[in-house]
Amino acid sequence: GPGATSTPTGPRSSEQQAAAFRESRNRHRYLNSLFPRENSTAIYGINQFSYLFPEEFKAIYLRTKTSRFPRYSPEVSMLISNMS
Amino acid sequence: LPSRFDWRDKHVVTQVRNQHACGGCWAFSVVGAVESAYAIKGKPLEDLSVQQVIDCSYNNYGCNGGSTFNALNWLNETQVKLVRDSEYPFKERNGLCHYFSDSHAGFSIKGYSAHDFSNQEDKMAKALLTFGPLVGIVDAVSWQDYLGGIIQHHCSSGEANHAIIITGFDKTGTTPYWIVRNSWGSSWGVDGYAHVKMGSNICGIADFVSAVFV
Repeated sequence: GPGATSTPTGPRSSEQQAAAFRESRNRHRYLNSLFPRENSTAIYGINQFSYLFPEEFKAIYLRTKTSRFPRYSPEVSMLISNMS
Repeated sequence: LPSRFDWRDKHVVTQVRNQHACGGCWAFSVVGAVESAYAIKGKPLEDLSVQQVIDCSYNNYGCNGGSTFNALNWLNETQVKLVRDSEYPFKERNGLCHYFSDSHAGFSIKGYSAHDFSNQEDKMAKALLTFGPLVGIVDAVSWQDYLGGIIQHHCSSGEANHAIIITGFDKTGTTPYWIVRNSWGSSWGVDGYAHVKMGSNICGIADFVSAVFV
């Protein structure tokens, strides 16, 4: 469709996967290093997506389109309550 | 508002599903909200067909992407009845739309709302309690590496690109957070869920929020 980006198709070489994995590991170290002592903050690490480059991950999994939603307001709240 | 609330505790949220390499998270989130809306109304909780939405929803692109707003609009305008997942199972790719007769059992919606709750996450929590799990769209670029904990950094509200379902919130700790169901399988994140800090529109979680009425 319009706006569709290229989706990685076909087998990926082991070199490519290894390179993506190395990049992921570096990213994890960076993300986890910034707020190490903040309790309960998110932890980043190896998972099923670690073998993908960010642009590949986005091309496959992050494909939701958005349009502007109207602001929520008390009047809307009343309207919705009546409707529901 | 309670300090903690999760529709899963009411047994009205279906199990986490896996979209695999199909960009159909928009369909998973809308179908998940419809499943919960009917369960809240007292119907049995069951998986409904995501593939039906991927194949049949106009103004969307199936596994190549889509919009939760267009999917809700399609459900509402056509009054199509979602059939059970077992009758129209997920295939991880686009397919031709299967049509069912009017007499076929299914679940339609009566309406929906779609609003920007940014800077009003307290009202968003109230809407969650009132209407059931909410469909949301977030910027999930950093979720590629997420393992657990509360997402409060590295997640801007710039470019929303991934649809999820918000099933609850937890304010009992020092950092209140939304409880967010994803569609990347139950091994991802916290049993398939993510925890996103409340109050700062982290990941843009309050920008594109929809509720389903049945």
